[in-house]
Amino acid sequence: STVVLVFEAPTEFEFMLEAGQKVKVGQAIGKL
Amino acid sequence: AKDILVGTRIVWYPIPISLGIACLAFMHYLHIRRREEKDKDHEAQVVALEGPWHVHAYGYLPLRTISRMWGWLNNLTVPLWLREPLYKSYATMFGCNLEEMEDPDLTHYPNLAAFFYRTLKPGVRPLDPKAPLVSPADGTVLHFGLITSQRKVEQIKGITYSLDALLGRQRKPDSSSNPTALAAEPAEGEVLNVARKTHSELVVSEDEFADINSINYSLDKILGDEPGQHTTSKDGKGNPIEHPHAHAAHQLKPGNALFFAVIYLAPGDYHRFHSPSEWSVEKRRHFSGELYSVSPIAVNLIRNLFVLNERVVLLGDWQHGFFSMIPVGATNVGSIKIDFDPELRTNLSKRQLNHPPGTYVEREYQPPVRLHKGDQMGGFMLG
Repeated sequence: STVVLVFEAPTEFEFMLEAGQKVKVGQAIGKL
Repeated sequence: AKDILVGTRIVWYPIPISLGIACLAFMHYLHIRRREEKDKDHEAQVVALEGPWHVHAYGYLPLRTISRMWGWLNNLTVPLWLREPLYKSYATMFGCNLEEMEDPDLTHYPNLAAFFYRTLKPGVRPLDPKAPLVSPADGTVLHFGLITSQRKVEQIKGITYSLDALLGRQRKPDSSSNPTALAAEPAEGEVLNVARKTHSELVVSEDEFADINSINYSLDKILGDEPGQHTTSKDGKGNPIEHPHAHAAHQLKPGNALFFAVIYLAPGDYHRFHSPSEWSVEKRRHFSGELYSVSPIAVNLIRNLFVLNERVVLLGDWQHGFFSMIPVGATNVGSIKIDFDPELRTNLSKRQLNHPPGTYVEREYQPPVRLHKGDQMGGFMLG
């Protein structure tokens, strides 16, 4: 199963992720 | 007979006006039906399975049936004596962290489906208080990035799929299609529309887009919420719904862009998903489709995977504008549950499913469902 997020954000939005990284519920995935 | 043929006088009478109108209406109805059938066929081609020969061979498997059988099997009650060894074996095989479970007594889970959908102890998933966006689920990040000005979402490096095909577009239903849709899924309560846009209709000319650095293209185009279409939506009592965000409010704000992130939940992961931010869900689109595996291997092999699979598209707004969350089903976890939408039924058999693959049934939430960061939204269940 997969969850896809599609969202609008200011262009300064930065992901705090790497492909293949494990994430947990509540963990930050981006910052402004 | 010869006398009748030769001697009978032909008398012409004018057709009653009402009969003429009825005839024209019937011909128009046939014309619309033919056009819709053509659209459906075209759409089916657009979302067709693509990939090497073994992908096509895989596509011939009755995955939806397998998925439902898997669900049935996993809902059988497991004998008490077998529960602990069975679940422990599963946990070892797929790397489940049993210490995080709210109820650590494995004998309390009557079957594997219940164990799979287990809840976690309060506090084991702290929310980042500063982050505007947090992970909605436990899993592995497959891909993330910026959506291009051509509205393409990258599945893997160099392979993209259409954002429109993922989220769906709404079109003005006509008199012949809407009653069918309404009858198609009565359990859904408020069936609004079935998308039948063809690929050519999805293409929006380039001049509708600004430079990606100052994106201001119309999300109305992406969502298809063009003026006039919103009046077709109905609430549970059949009353028309006005959508405050269906028009100008869906313009991307100056200086904003569209982003995406894809999180894969492995079989051992906690399989409930939570709200990634403060947002309100305005509508849900249930796309029928296949139930291919969404493992990283399948993602690399099957083009348009997220557009082919059955999914639930939740659309709404957050503080920066448009927001959407899309749980995508897979063979082993074809059942998607949305806590605030108990009428939603996924992974139905072909007999029960009344809208063709690639199309969707939409429901409006009136009023919109307001969610806080970390709120449980639903989950994936076995089969």
